[in-house]
Amino acid sequence: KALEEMRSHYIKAVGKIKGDMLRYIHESKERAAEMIRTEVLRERQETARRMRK
Amino acid sequence: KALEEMRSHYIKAVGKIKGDMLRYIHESKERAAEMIRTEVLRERQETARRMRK
Amino acid sequence: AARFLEEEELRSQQILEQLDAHIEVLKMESERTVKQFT
Repeated sequence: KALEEMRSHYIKAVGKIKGDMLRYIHESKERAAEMIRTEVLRERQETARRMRK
Repeated sequence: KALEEMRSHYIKAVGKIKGDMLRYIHESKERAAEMIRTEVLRERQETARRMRK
Repeated sequence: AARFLEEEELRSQQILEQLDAHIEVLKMESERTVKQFT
């Protein structure tokens, strides 16, 4: 009855919150991977420069 | 009554989710800062080595 | 670097398990409330 509806309403609401958190976590992992990729690239260029000298 | 109880269950769940997320985000900030610190240190040692040569 | 990403992967799995656990608790507690009042 009304209670069941309220229950499913609340459960849907936390499900949505979880979805938002999933997206946030995924984005922060992407950012971390991107940060490391640029870092490795810089290292390579640096080493290449040193080798040339 | 029943609705009040249902609502307090929901509030409790959301509070726990919020707590976990805050901890997770804080940890991410700590780890990123730590990574940058070690990075700067490595740079310094690298430069110092080059200066000596 | 690779270790950092591995740890990130692990941490994200842990946090998701925690979130699911809270949702399960909510489901059970609310189920109990519904039963109590019907």
